[in-house]
Amino acid sequence: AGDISHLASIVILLHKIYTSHSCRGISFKTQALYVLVFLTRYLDLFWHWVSLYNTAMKVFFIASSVYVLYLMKYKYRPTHDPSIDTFKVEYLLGPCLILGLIFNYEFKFTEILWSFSIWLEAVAILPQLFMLQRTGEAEAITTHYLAALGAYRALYIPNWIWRYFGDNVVDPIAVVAGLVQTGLYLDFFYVYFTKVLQGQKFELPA
Amino acid sequence: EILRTEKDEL
Repeated sequence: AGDISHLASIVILLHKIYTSHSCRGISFKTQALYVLVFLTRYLDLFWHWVSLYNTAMKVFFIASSVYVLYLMKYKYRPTHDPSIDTFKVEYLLGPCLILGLIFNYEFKFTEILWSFSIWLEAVAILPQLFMLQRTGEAEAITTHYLAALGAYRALYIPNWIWRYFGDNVVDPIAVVAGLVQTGLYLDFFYVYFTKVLQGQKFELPA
Repeated sequence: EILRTEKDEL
């Protein structure tokens, strides 16, 4: 369900860009961070086979994130306003690299990159949420995208509990980062459920 | 084995 929600979020995002011929309201910085997240995490495509499902999803996430970046940077460039997308990504990249160096399952390059990608994914939404807060409002379709994206990691949580009791395995890095990631959406979810799903416009209180 | 180091999730 988490993976399908993640997949759905990307489909909704592409649908929003296509139908409105615009990437207004979407943070380029957040989208660029996702490209970095997928590239650093899915390097193991080249040597670690899990399943056709796993491989297909990895390829889709890399390809679609690069494609969204292309749409924003070239095809719909005039519709993107960098003056409101001002979050400093350096504040995220540095700490995530440090977290990757401290918390990893083996002190080697690919494992550090994997851990870095987990931490970076947890906070990659911040430029987008920062932008949302600056503008104070969003199109309904953009909020559906964010809701699906936020629900994705939240839906992994029951799976981790299941695997703890069922398979007796736990991945503390993924669990802690996943809880942080979900936590960052709580404010958004509150407004989404109390306004957008009640048919009102997404507007933040002044 | 309690620590999952096998990368089988996305």
